[in-house]
Amino acid sequence: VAAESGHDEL
Amino acid sequence: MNIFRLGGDMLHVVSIFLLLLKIQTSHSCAGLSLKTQILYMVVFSTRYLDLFFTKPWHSALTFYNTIMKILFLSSSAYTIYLMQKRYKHTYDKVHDTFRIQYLIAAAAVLALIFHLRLTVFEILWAFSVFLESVAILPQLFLLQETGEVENITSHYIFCLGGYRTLYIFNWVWRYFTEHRRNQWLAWGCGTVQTLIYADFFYYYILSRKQGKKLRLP
Repeated sequence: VAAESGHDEL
Repeated sequence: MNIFRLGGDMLHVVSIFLLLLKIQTSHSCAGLSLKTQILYMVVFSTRYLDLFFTKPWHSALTFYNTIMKILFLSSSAYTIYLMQKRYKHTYDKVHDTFRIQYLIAAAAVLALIFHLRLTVFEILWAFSVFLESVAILPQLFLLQETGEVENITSHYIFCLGGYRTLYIFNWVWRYFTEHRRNQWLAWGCGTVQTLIYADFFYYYILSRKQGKKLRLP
C-alpha cells in the first residue's frame, strides 16, 4: 500500500 | 534517503527521548499535554497501517521505516500510559482543555475532500497528515495557559519543530533529485505545521536572548 502511493516517509 | 530526512527523523527520535526523560527524571508530567500525545497516537495508528501489509525486509528503506514506525507507535503508547496511569496525579488536567474533537473532525472532513486516491488507506493517510499538522496545538495551548515553560519541555517542542523543518528541506531535495511532484498534500500540511512551530521558535529564541525562562504571551 505504502509503496504504491509513494508514501515512503514517516 | 537523504541527510535532511535522516536528520529530521533523528530529531523526532530525540524529541520522544526528551519527553520520556522529562517524565522519568522528574516523576512528573506537569506541563505536558496528554491531548497532544493522544493526537500523535491517532496520527501514528492511522498512518502506519501499512505495517500490516509491507514486508520489513523488502528493502533497506522499508526495514528502516518499519523500525521507526514501531518505535513511534510504542513510545507514543508508553507516554500515554505514563501520563494516564503512573504519573496521573501530576497531570495538569485543569489546564489541558483544548477541544481535540474539533481538530479530529476537521482533519476527517479535510481528508474526505482532499486525498490522493479514493481508498480507505489513502483517506486515513491524508487524515493523519492533516491531524499531525495541528497535533501540537493542545501542547502550546497548555503552555500558554500555565505561563512559564520548563526547559526540557521547550527542548521537546524545539526538536519536533526541527524535525519538521528538516522535512521541508528533504522535500525540496527530493523534488529536484527524484522529481517527486505529486506530494502536495504532505508538503502543504508540513509547511503549515512548521509555521506553527516557527511561532514557538520565535518566543523561544527571544527568551534565550534575554537569558530568561521561556514565557509564552
